[in-house]
Amino acid sequence: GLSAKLQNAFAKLRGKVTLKEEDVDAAMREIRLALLEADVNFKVVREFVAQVREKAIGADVLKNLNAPQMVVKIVHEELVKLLGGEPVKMKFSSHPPTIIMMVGLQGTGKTTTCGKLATWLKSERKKPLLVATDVYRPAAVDQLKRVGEQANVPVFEMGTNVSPVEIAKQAVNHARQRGLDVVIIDTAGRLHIDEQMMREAAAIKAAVQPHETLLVVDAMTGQDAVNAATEFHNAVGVDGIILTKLDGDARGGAILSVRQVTGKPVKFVGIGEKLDALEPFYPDRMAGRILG
Amino acid sequence: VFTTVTLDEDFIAELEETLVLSDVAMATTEKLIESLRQQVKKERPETIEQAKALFKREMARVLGTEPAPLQFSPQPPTVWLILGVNGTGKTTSIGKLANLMKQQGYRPLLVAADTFRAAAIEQLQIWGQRVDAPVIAHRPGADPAAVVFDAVRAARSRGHDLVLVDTAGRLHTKHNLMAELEKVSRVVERETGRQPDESLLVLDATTGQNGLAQASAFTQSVPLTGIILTKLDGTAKGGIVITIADQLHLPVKLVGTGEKIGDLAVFDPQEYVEALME
Ligand SMILES: Nc1nc2c(ncn2[C@@H]2O[C@H](COP(=O)(O)OP(=O)(O)OP(=O)(O)O)[C@@H](O)[C@H]2O)c(=O)[nH]1
Ligand SMILES: Nc1nc2c(ncn2[C@@H]2O[C@H](COP(=O)(O)OP(=O)(O)OP(=O)(O)O)[C@@H](O)[C@H]2O)c(=O)[nH]1
Ligand SMILES: [Mg+2]
Ligand SMILES: [Mg+2]
Repeated sequence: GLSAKLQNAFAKLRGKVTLKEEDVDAAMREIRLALLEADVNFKVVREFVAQVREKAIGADVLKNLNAPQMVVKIVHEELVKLLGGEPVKMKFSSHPPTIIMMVGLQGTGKTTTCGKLATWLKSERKKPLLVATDVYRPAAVDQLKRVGEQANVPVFEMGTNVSPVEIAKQAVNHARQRGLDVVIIDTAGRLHIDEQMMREAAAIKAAVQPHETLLVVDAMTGQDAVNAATEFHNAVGVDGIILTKLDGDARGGAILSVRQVTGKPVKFVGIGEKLDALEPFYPDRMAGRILG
Repeated sequence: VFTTVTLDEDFIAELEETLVLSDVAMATTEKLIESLRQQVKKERPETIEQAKALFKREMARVLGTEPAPLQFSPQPPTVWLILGVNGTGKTTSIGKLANLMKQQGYRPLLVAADTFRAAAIEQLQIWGQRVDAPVIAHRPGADPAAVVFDAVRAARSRGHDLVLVDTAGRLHTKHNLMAELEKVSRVVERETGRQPDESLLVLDATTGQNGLAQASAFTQSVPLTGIILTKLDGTAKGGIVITIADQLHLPVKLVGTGEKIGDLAVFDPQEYVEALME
């Protein structure tokens, strides 16, 4: 991994009395390559490596026999800080129902994650309601209904000829009438540059005032993550992030850009296709994964 | 007269940034830039535009200049296997591809071999209705290989010259799922006497470096013949396909540019490079 690559870079530094800029460059280059390989945003990498360089020089570790391990430790610590430090708990409204809205690009795992969240909420003694507002994708409503059956959770839907805003509003009324305490609104995948669809998402939010708007991000997303995250946050407003498909081998560095532009915590991670494949987010583990 | 261009490190830095931000791997980027430096020494361009033209030529070495054609079988039915990780656009691409091929006079048969995911069969069936192409399906939970076996038989007996096989999304790290895919490919081979005429990896343009891992892993299970690059209507450039072309010599054959039936086109390497350099 990175430690081994740094061994080579640092081997040249060990005999020296004073270090020049170029000496440190080789080590910093290895860190830069490792982070880019992990899909960390190009600009984030530049700022990050500059910070690590300062810390490493400041801590006077570079000529140390254990320099590679010590620098990796600094990188790891800095990553954990950027990832949000402590795992975050889910908060519920004191005036039920708590309303959660899932948004994101096409195919990131929103519908499946709605089912996982509903399953988890049931295990926490909550009474969730799933809401099908994707009136566009073929069989999307069917998909959420199936997911609801598997999770043994009711699904509110009004077919595909009613506006998503109207479906969301009626779903919240339905939840209040039935004493269901968490409403999970699944929305259609949409491009952050599709103005009409971004307006629709903002309209759904305005209509039902979700307590949590969660951006669902695919762990294999590359440099484009920063663009989508910025637009979703500006147009809709994001309260938290769910990172999916972490059961693969994507390093997941895109999460750093998403964290940076939204400033919001990662609330859960998806680790599989089944409805029990949802875990809390551990910044320490994620840092290790990004470093490879 | 060409010193500005040969050693203009700003130009190089900008080029590097363009490529990396487009998800081209760093190793590929450095290789392309190094080739460019060699070309600049040889050709001595006098303007930035001329240097850019040299770079486009380097890209053409990797991506080719002509679209890579889709392969058909001399003996119908032609079978195309559509595969890839979860959520990349396989099912949607099959709907669009069936439409494209119908316009060219083919009679496609769609195969709902994703028997796992909720409403996957229904999703393909709706596309079948939209395109007016029949869909072979079993129940959810059925063996995908059995569905494909039926489909190839049905294609022969009903005179379909093209079979499009939709498979479940699967992460390449899951060995049992990759084995399932190999079994589907073997069934095609047994029934037609040859490997699928196309085994197309559907890759989402927003995918970063993992795209290379996906292509490398999938091709070891089912030899890939090409890529369908989807969601190019977004802001992502899918530059990992340049790395894949360079390292695995696997061409992009089709691109998805939206969610509607007509949003599929043949991949044009020259157009793609132009768009990348904008
Ligand atoms: N391996 C794995 N697959 C996942 C995970 N989450 C979702 N998926 C799969 O990803 C694919 C897409 O999931 P969906 O829930 O349909 O995604 P979506 O965001 O609702 O898609 P659109 O509504 O079309 O935007 C499906 O095959 C899911 O089974 C995960 O954590 N791990
Ligand atoms: N914007 C855009 N969206 C696309 C494109 N291709 C597919 N999609 C969308 O991506 C999402 C996933 O598409 P699917 O066809 O279900 O993907 P899949 O690979 O079959 O998914 P799984 O079977 O669950 O692995 C849907 O919302 C599609 O409408 C494209 O070219 N552009
Ligand atoms: Mg969905
Ligand atoms: Mg599918």
